Amino acid sequence: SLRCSHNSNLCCRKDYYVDFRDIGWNDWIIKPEGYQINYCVGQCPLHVAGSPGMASSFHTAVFNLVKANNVQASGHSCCVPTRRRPLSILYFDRNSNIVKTDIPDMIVDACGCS
Amino acid sequence: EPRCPSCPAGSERRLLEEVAKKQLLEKLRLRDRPRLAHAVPRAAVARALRRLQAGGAHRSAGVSGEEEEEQGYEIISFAETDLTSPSTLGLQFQFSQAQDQDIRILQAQLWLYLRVPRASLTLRIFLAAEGGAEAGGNRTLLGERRLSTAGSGWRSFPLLPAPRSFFGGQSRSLRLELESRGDLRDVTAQVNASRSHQPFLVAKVKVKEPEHHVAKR
Repeated sequence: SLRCSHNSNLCCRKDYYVDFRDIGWNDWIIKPEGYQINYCVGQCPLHVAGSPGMASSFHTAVFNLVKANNVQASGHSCCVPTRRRPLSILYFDRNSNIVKTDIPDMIVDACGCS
Repeated sequence: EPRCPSCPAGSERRLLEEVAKKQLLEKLRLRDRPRLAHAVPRAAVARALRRLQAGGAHRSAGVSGEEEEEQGYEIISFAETDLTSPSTLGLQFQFSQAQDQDIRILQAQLWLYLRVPRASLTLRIFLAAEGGAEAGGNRTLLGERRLSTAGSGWRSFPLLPAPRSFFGGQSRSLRLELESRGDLRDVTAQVNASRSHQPFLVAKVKVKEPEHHVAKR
């Protein structure tokens, strides 16, 4: 999985951190202090389509080139999250109770082409 | 208009903030953010939670609650798992870069949900170098435990002192490997079957005091 850089427009993970103080939510969310809202962006050329996590080895790259040469552009490939992780959150509910919960699949860890 | 190249533009930032708000409210099943009638000071909440967690019985003699609260905190990290071979299960822990303070680890415990399939299972825990066994990295044996079927369920394994050196370094990724003489696929199936059985590590840490330098003239 790639992290986005200025050198490439291939499918990659873009990192962005939302600080709860900036949006005025730090009064009811106790922990964490912010949310890492990563997202996937970039192009998915045919030779990397269907390989979440991108070409991981020489053999995968060759396989994908063969696939790209044989399969005509019949559909679209999208840059999507391929791995996510949960977010634990501690907050006040509307009755001022302190609630701790784990929200699955909240943080995008890796991106790949569908 | 010149701007910081790594900062998202204003409209993009606002969009991302709105997406973050919407996502959090949806997942917490809230229509709107809770409005608190009386603002609770963050320090008071943190103190109350630490007191609740520590409990009166765990306080060591001679250390007041207030002092103890200021001394340390707890990191809980959930593992990403991978089965490198039928008998080896890799556990990868990522620590936030925000925790780049100079910290000292006081206690570390690995929690695993185990269902022992046969009469017994001998489990060995290793601290693996970056890249794990696949990369031919070195491994340090942290402990070995023989488990019987009666011991199925959540089990904790103390890990100190070996990971201490890890927390002293720059790396924010810790890899442990579980190995058994038999097949670990049953254990892995348990781990993967439910998020509520995800292995986790609890580390009690303390922020290191800055060293006092004495100048001599």
